[in-house]
Amino acid sequence: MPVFHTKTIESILEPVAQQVSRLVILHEEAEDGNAMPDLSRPVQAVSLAVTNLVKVGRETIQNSDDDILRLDMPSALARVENSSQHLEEASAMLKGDPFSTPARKKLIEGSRGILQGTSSLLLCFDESEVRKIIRECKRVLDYLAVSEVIDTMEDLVQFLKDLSPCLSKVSREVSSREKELTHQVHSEILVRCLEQVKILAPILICSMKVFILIVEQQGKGSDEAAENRNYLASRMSDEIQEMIRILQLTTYDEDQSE
Amino acid sequence: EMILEAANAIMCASSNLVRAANAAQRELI
Repeated sequence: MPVFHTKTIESILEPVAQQVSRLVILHEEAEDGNAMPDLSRPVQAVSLAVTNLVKVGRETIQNSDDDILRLDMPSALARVENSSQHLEEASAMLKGDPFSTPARKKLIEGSRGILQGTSSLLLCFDESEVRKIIRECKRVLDYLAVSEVIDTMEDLVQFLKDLSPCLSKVSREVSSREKELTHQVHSEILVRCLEQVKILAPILICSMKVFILIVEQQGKGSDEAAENRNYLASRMSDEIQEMIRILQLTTYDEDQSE
Repeated sequence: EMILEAANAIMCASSNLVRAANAAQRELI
């Protein structure tokens, strides 16, 4: 089972995660170990990259209107910054004593911290992106709730004008998200829900039209037409709700989802 | 996204660092 729930996060973190695990194992197996080479240059490169991430991260926080991101991201940035400091300290200690065990421990601690902090940061950013998609899904849910009160052709035209771009956006974003997921089952559920929504949308519009025509002509069967329309709207809402549920899952929740 | 690029740059730099540290240990095993 994949550890990282999106392909982007996996591609960024996975190679280093493996190397850090290897570092820990090698350190344990080697016990006192060989003399460490001078790590000041690679540590300096990490520090520079961390400075840049902190800058970009702070800009992201400032420009975001997502309260959760604004709350969560600073601690992830602090973690990365502290870990970078650990690496610099380890590097300085190793320069004085290439066999220093505390320095090696600090090196491992720093490497792990960079990995975990970056992982938290990416997760935080990813969750914020997911919330944007969910916001669009909820807009569709709001429109679907309005379908029950549409009783003129003019309102139906306006309803369609409002719903269509929103639905297209959801379709585009969920489709792109589905391709990003490493969890096959979650991805397949999103595809299935999206297909259902695409099938149901024109049928719902048709049922709304039938209802309006019956009411306008004062014909029989308006109750049945309303019932049919409501049923279709609720089927679509269920599919959107399921998409929201799956979008919020990460592989860490997979026990619950299955 | 810039944040993804920045995170990727850190991971590349960390990868070089950890590889250098691993290389020294591997000689001993």
